[in-house]
Amino acid sequence: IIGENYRWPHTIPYVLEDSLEMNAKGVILNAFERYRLKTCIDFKPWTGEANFISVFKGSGCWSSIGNKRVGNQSLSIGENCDRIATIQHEFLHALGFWHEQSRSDRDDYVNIIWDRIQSGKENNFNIYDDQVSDTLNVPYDYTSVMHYSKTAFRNGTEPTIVTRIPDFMDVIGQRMDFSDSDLLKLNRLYNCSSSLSFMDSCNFELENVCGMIQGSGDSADWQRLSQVPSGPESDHSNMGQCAGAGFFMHFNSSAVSTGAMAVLESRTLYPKRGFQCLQFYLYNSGSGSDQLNIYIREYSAGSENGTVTLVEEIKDIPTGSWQLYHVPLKVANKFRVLFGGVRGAGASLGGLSIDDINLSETRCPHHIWRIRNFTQLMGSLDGALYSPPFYSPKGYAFQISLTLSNPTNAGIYFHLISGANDDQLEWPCPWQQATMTLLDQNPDIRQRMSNQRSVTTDPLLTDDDGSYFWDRPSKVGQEALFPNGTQFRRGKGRGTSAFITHERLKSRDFIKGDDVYILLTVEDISHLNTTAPQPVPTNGTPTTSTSTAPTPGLCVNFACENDGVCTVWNGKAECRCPSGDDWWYMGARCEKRGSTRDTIVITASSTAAVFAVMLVVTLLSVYCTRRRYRQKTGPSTAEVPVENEHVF
Amino acid sequence: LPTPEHFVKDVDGGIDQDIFDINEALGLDLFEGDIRLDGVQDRNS
Repeated sequence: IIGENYRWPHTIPYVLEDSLEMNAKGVILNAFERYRLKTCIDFKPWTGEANFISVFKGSGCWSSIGNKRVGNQSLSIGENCDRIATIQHEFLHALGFWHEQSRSDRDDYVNIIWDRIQSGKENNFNIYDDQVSDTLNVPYDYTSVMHYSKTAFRNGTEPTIVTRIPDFMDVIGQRMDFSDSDLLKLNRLYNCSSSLSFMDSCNFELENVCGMIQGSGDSADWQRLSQVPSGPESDHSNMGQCAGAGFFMHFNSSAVSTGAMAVLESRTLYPKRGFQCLQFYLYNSGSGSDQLNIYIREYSAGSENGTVTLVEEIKDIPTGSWQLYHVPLKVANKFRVLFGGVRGAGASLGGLSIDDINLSETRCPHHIWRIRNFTQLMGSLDGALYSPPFYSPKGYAFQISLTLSNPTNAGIYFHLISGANDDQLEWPCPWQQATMTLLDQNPDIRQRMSNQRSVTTDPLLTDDDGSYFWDRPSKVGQEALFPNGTQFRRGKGRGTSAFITHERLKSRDFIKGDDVYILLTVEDISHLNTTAPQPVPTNGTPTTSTSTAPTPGLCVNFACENDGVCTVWNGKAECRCPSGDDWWYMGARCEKRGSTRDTIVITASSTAAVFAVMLVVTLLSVYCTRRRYRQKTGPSTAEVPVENEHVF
Repeated sequence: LPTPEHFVKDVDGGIDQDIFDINEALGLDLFEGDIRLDGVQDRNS
């Protein structure tokens, strides 16, 4: 939408209202992370700013277009709207974006079949001219997350939108992630030149190898190659599809003796958030005991050459294929990442290779489920494919099932299973959010359009038979067997049969080298269930909202008055007091109210008081002086001659 | 492994609903399916 008045500041204040479902709250925070990674838009809990977005569970999923400057601007994430791309879509509306097919040049790219549209709904296919809406010099985008799908507002079974290029018929309407053009437009509209959480991406296609340097003091070097006789035959970025391209870095362990090391150091990196996720693909064609060590060289005051710390030793690297790895880092100062290839014992005909490195200040997934030889599973699998068992950080054992038998869609479900910690855990399982991500294996994290769904365990959710859905699997689950014959019990799965269509699954880089990766994170989101009072908005309507940040223990006995919000800063509880355009609360507990009117009153009354005091002092001075003069001149008048006398 | 169909709960009910489908099923008549205009929720062009 054209008009600077519609723009938000780069950091948007938000409130997640109590009405939101727990799962929706977690997904909204995940959607914010996608904005932080790929755009310069950031979000912060509202602390009294004049305009903010209030996300609530209304009827349906909807938003306004742009910043309406109304103070509290509502955005509804209703039932069934708790999908990450739906939330990204609604926030793009709030940031000022219409639907893609309402562009002025729409008819050049799609045909609207008017007689297939429900009567009275034709107006949903409006076009905005270039006085209202700007395309920002970005071509029409069939892959936009803001595009309707072909079935929008149809009155029968035939599509209402027909793309002029037939290949795009099933592309329009994706609800996975921002497309490249969505990002280009958003970043142009908001003059973005960087993002909060992206740090580096490297596929080694350029000869400068992304500014990486060979380590000093090691016994070998990494080489930039496009193939190695003993493997890999090609890089991971292009999988050998581009002749003359496709490079990776290789440590030839066959050419060095046991214990020798080759170190590859990244360029210098500057963290903002203090936590990072390093991900890369690794190929082993050397000895089974070759290993890759990940180090950090951190520069701080007094350590000119940096302090090197070993973060992770990657051992038992499978041979013969590219494999994805994630390494969580926690660095607060300027640093480099070091890849140390170490020659192990045993015969080696090749070595270690790395490719498609991405470093971002995001959380790593807790687990990776790699599914090999995926294409032969598609369509042939009658039933479900179960992941290996995993444990959440809290100790809950779980499993993912993937269903591929439906001819159109693939389904995904989250199951709790019986585990070693069950006696120590709380049942029914409260507020664990499982996020399941089908990874788009594009070499650049910013261009990935991964498909994600989340499921949250509601401890009060009951099943048809009255039992608690997320109760202990040994109580409500069914007996099952691991491939090694170990018996366990699996709880009911919750998820979707429409996770992704087979057509989309075959698109982009979801399947690469015949491998599919499902990234899994199960985190405790109980803290999102706590209600914290929020400041009174500028329109004067009090709201009660959910604090999105965990309410730490320090705040338990630290009450803030007048709807102040308790936060922990430098290890101490503090009150963030509400304020408006011309009023504010202050004091350690927001107990005092101030306003610009008060200031004017204080200034005026101070001036009047000073004037009154000065007047009294002046009058008194005059009075006293006159009186003294009279006393002085009274009795001695007869003795002093009157001539040559000064008189005031 | 075969999975008994009744042993999973499909939150989408087997249908891949898009945003405008969800809103339409709720009887909403929002502008372009999911856009709220100034102060008016139930209005199309």
